[in-house]
Amino acid sequence: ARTTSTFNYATYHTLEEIYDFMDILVAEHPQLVSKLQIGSSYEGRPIYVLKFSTGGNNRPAIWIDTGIHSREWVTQASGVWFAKKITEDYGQDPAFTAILDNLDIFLEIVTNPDGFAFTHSENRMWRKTRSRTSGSFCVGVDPNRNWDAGFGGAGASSNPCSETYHGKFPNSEVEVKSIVDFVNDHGNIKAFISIHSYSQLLLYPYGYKTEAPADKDELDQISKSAVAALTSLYGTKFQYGSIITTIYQASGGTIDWTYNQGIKYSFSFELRDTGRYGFLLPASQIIPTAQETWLALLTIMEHTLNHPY
Amino acid sequence: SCSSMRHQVLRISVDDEAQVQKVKELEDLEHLQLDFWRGPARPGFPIDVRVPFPSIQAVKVFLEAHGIRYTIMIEDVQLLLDEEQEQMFASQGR
Repeated sequence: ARTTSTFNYATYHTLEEIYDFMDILVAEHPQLVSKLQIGSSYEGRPIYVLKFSTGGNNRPAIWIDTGIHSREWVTQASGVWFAKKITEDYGQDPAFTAILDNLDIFLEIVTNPDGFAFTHSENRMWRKTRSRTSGSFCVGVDPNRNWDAGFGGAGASSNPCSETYHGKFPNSEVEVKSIVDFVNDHGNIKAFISIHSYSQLLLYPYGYKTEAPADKDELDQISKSAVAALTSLYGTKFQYGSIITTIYQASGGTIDWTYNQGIKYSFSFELRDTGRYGFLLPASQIIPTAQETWLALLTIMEHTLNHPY
Repeated sequence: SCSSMRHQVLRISVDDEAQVQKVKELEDLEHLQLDFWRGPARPGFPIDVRVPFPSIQAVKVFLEAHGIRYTIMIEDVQLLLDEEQEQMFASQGR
């Protein structure tokens, strides 16, 4: 596609096509969008984050990432759709314009580039990073068990061959470390949203411990509103709650670490599950999935704008 | 890839914690090479597992022996993968 208007959002794309899309979007909206490289993956691929900003200096910001588990293709595809939506709605939708007039948005579409490339080349079902573990012939770490929040506890595996292998030490995966460094350097991220699929859930901390987060009531209320907004579009039913009470115990997770850093509005989505396709959600479902998820994201972003801390 | 030929994805329904634990036992049987798409969580929460063809019979016998209900969510993963690839190529062609 030579413009983001001719780009096909209703199909899955390769890493190269998504990276091309980013460059085209930046070229089309140089005043609004810039592309940052926050690191390089284990296999040397650039790790890009799109920054949406209308000015200011180190404004409070919202982080959204998709694709940290590479086989969850509807999340990267939704990330591409979100990027286009942001450029379309800024200046058009008053509520969203108010958000971007006061907050920056960072969007990492392909959070696990090596894994994503591998799902296109070798194994569509690949989930983890592609790092090598000395002493094991198994490859990869679960990037959502590698964060320094209850690292190595229950709900993660010490077996390199497991899909939930937590890695040798916290932040051992460059894909995770790149985000950790970015968040610490920025210092002013107020909401962090990590997007997965599939289970139709909106989750908040904690996963590694049963202790409720100090802001549980507020996070629960935001989740309720966000899920209501999402469901209002196509009737897709979502559950919400803390990770450990809603699904299972999972240690070393992304939003447990971000919440422990003081980023109060830390959430994780699990997108659509039609009960028929699992990770192989048909491409025809990308846009409706992205549309409904955007309504939930808007709810969280508006709350972040209206409740500075 | 041809390695997913006749892999099935089973959707398992667990009614109580004992059944959840039973399915977790399956997770530990590495030789079955199971790939949990939705892991064992809690009663009432669907568990989806991709089962390689050689392990299908053993898994179904295990589930039935313990009275654990399941349906076949995906009959043949490779067919869906092929459809996905065809859809992508057709779209790129357009």
